[in-house]
Amino acid sequence: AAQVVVMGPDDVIVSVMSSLNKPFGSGILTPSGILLNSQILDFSWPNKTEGTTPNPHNRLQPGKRPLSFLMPTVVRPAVGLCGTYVATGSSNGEKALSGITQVLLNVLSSRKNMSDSLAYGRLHPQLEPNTLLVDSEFLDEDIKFLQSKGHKVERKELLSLVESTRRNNDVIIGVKDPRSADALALNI
Amino acid sequence: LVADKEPSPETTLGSAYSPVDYMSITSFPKLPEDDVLPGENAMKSRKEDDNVLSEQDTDPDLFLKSARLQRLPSSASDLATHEDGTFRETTTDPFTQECACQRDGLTVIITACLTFATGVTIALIVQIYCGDPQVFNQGAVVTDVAQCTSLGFGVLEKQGSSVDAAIAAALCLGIVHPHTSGIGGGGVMLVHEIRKNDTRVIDFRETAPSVITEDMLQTTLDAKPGLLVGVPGMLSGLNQAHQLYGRLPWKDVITMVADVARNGFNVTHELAQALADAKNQNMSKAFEDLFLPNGQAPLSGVFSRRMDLAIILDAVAVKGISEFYSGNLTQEIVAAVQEKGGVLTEEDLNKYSTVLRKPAEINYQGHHVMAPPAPHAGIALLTALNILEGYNITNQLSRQSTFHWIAESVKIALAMASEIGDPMFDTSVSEIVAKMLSKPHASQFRQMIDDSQTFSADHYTQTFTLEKGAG
Repeated sequence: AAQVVVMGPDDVIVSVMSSLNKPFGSGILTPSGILLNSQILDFSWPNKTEGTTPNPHNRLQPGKRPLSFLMPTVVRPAVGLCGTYVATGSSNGEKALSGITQVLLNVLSSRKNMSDSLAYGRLHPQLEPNTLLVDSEFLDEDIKFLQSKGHKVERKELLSLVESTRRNNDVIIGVKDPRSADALALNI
Repeated sequence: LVADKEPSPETTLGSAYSPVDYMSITSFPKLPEDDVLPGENAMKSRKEDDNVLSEQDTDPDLFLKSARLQRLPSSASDLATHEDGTFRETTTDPFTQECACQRDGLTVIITACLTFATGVTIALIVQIYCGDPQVFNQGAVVTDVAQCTSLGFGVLEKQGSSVDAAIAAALCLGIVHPHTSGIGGGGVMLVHEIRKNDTRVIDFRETAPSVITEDMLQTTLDAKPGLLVGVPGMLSGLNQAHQLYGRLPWKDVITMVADVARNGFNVTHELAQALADAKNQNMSKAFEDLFLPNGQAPLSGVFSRRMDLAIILDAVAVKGISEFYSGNLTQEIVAAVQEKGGVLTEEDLNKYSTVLRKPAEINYQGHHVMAPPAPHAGIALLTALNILEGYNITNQLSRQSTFHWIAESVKIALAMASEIGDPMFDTSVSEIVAKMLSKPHASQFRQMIDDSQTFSADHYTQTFTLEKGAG
């Protein structure tokens, strides 16, 4: 998925996630150059994959939108206008859920700055098979701690890319995920 | 204190000695001697403190004369004409209101100053609220691609709105990162207005074509990739966002994006990797001609242009999104899909509409967290936060101690997410959503988490298969 996060001088916060589903979508290219999506793959249907249980609420129907893990997220103070605002988004399907959760915990609960919050190693609990994935930034001692709780830990190079902006009163900062070589955050 | 409550002649005289107010004394009625007596002590005290008033000033008539003489020292030539006989006792103010300003320059000056200050203050307030900003406030733009971040930033510098910037950057990503998004796809936008405290979710995800059935998908989809294509929503959604929040003209925003395609960009690391992966797959000849010239994936840093997309975007800038949803492009898209075994029709594109939703939201440790509602998994994020809130995670806790809680909470949230779908087609989804957003329900899940060991997701709740790469 592609991510855009903007906090502008007009006091409006925007987070956009867009997608073609698979890389290059369906691979179908129209004569004028439009690549078409493969979003039907996000629906569930019987016999789609062997040994799976399709989600009955996500069955294919004309005009219907499928379940998606596009999760542009905005945080504002619960009371009043003063305090911390966060806008964030993440790529890579269901791994966006664990990515955003951990970044928000780092910022809102652990009171870490945004750069550190994005840089820390991340984990992702995979349902099938029941494995705990961790990324390359995750510390070995933390893996041992998790293994002591019975987690089957598997290390992956990259789990998700999270881009974020944060506003504290009148100070706004945008931060890109340090795992991305191409992303850029620009601040006024 | 007595003088404050009931002004006696003496106190009035005392205050009248003020140069500002002496005029009122000139018309002061003659004071009976008897009236002075109750304030005799105060009078004495006043006399002691006052170096100007003499003994004879206790007589109001004499005071009036001396006061006038004291206040007109520069009018010495006129004094000659002001003999004692010219002073008469009056019952009305001889100085009418109309000519008061001529008599007291200080009053005029003070009035003018106050008027001027009031005017300036009002003008400043009006300028702050209605005028152009004199100081360019802070802002930030973040995207997956440096060039698209710069484009979004440029839109802000041209006084575009945050949504204008987001529209330009999102379309730019479709040009520079065609493996992740594009006008042939869809997405979700969340917009929060701080001052109005108003939030909208603009859902422009693709929809299933009108004649597609599950039976059609019981085939080898690699042979019929056209069946995978949903009705694209990207341009419709961004146009809707622009209508709601845009500040620059649509044409200007889209033309700036078209310029990126026209003027070119460098292939990013990510695109180079995606193209290298695509090279090993069975892609169409048109795809290979465009993205894999000479059968080779371009390296990162190679300069590239997309004149084809520039032409499309120029047309959309001028004619609007009807060019895509009910114009020549529509027929072309339908033909390309049907050629690959798909069932997309022109009517599907004609009828596509963006959905405006309110966000799913919870309070988390004094913060209000907002995410897209079903069929998006934003509510799963809120479920995870609801569960984790009960652990009272603070910066006093080591990060390591939270990992197990995070792993189990996200696992539960994922399992719950595997149940949701489009609530517009299945009303029972609303019940699942209500359960996912419930704090008491989160508390029950938290009690099921064992701090010393992990469980699989079905220990907590039923699970369905999550489609690989969803979104």
